Amino acid sequence: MFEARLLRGSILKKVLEAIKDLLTQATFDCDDSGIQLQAMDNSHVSLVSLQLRADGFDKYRCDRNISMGMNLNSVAKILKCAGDKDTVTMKAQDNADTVTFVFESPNQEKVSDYEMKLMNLDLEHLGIPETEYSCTIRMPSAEFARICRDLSQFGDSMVIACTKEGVKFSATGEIGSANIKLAQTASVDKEEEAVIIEMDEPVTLTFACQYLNYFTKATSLSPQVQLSMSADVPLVVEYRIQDIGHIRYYLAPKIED
Amino acid sequence: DEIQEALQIFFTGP
Repeated sequence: MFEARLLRGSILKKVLEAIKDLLTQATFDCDDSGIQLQAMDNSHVSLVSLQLRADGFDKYRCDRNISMGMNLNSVAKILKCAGDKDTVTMKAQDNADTVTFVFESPNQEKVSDYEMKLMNLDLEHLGIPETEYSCTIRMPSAEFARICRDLSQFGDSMVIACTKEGVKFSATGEIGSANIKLAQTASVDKEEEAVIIEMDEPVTLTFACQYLNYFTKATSLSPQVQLSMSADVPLVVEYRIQDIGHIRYYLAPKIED
Repeated sequence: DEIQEALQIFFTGP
């Protein structure tokens, strides 16, 4: 039997909002350490890696490892039926072909359950090599979302250039060109609002704006976002989910023709 | 123009 209960049910709602536009289906791999999900988008340009640790749930039971293939649009529709303050429980019998979501209102007066058929997905798991990144940028997630939204109006691609002075986001297109420079925050009094750059080597890479805007759907999960870059390897955009895990997006760079 | 790389060339396949 698999059962995972989360008082902060809104986290699951936000996680689905953060991945459903990028992925149509994915497998939730559950074991006694928690829930993992790893899937590439249909074009195989980006990859989502979600981890929700067992100790972040208010109750977590996983008698036997279980992989549940799900249509993420369906899961998103079901989770939209949960209130922001509801407790959400996911449960499934061993080798079941359905999963049940139970939503309990804060005062326990309303309890809803939704049963959904599971899918047989033989999604390939990619090996993501541990990488020492040349540049790591931590910044407010809302700031990053704003930059991606603004610059994607100017062009399909965004250049991210990280140096010791700071990080510059640029885009050019028909209507012109745009540059946004963020300096490293000097006095870090409020960590969440700071721009913190760790740089071993300067790095400049080009990425498709469309995917970056999909990634920023995760903004509500964390006040900060962390960008990790090295020459000629995929960008990592990471949103930490407080006390339970993270969602990481990987995006392959674009190269000059 | 720029060419979009695919992830498989960076990450080991299954």
